[in-house]
Amino acid sequence: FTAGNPKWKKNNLTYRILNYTPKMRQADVDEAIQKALRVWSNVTPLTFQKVEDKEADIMISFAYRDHRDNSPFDGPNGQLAHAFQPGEGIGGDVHLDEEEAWTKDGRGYNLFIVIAHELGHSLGLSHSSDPGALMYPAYSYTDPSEFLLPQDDIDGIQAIYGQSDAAVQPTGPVTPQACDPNLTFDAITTLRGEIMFFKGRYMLRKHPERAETELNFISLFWPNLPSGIQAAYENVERDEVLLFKEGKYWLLRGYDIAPGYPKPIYRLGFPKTVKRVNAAYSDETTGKTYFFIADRYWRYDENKRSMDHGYPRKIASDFGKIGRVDAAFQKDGYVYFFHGTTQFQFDPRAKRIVRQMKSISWFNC
Amino acid sequence: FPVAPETEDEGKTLQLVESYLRNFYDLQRDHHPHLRSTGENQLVEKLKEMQAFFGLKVTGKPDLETLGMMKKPRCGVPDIGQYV
Repeated sequence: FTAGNPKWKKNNLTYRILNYTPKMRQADVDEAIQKALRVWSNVTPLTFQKVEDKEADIMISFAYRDHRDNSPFDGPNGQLAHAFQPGEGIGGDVHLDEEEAWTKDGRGYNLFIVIAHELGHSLGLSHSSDPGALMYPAYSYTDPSEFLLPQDDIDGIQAIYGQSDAAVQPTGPVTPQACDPNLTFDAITTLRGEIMFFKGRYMLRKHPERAETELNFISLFWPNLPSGIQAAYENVERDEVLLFKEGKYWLLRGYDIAPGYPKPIYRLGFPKTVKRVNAAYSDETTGKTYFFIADRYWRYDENKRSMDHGYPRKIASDFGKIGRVDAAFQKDGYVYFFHGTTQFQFDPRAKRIVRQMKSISWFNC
Repeated sequence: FPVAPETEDEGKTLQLVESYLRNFYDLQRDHHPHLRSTGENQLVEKLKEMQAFFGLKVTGKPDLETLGMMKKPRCGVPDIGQYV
């Protein structure tokens, strides 16, 4: 919250777009602003009405260097925009640095994301220390089509203006905490000696030499990858990682997504009845990759680049009581299966589970 | 004499740290850097405040991670206090 808890005394606010950046089509600017306003009106009783030729509560403009508000912009990068807390005159106004590369996608700086953040200030919110929050001070790109207002921001704005009038109260994603005992994973893979744990739009990154776990948006490294990766595995020999979501998969060569991806998973030999992959790991000694889907698994020969015959088989019959597999990876000869908050360490030589741990055991909690 | 690169970097680093803390953490402009005791204390305190906010290791020193965060593009509103 902003010191002094400033808020608008009314719910029906007005906004005006004073000028446009030449870097985007006007229609795209209008759309970005309307979408940004809906981020806040969807979770509060607030409404926003566009006005043209009079003073509005929220005046939105693109400004250049010193624009006479005692807060000069600093050219490309650095400070992207700022906005003023609710109040008369400049109160509520949003200023965007004209020298930034404004876009409507992942290139440069996404106008929708930045304006949605600044409108949070216009409504009385200050910065959040939650790295996943919209009100976190540093810019991070999220695909606007996948954007959901995080719970941290919903809690903040509703503490000021109350809940929305919607019958069903909207909720938002919560930022994963590495030492949360209830943490589960969508997918896990090794990547050049590190371990990547995928969760929603996040990736928890664990380097064997570092005690801390790093939390990043998937989009920070791979803007073209969707959130919600469902399975992943590393082919260590080829220095490749495959990432799966629904009927498609992407290929990372080193750290970069290879051109020509995503491809349909059926290219790997899955039957059309298979709609998605839950988990996967690759055994670099045998060159066999195991795909887990519901209660069955397939085995793929990386050298022949085709599925082995005689599959699918029941997971329980060959891996024991590990249930459905959310995520899996192999490290130092053992396979680690994740089911909810439980993790099983499986010895493929002895063909049995040798240990059961918590899902967060890798994070030095 | 040409300035040794390290000292030049240090100068730039200090400049980055000071302007960041001045912009976003209310570091007073006249925090008397030449009076090592008070000026340095305030800068260290502000740096710690910034590190705590971003969940970085609170060292009071401009370590790599801290400088990395300071170089990230961001919103111009301060992280503490009012913006009027």
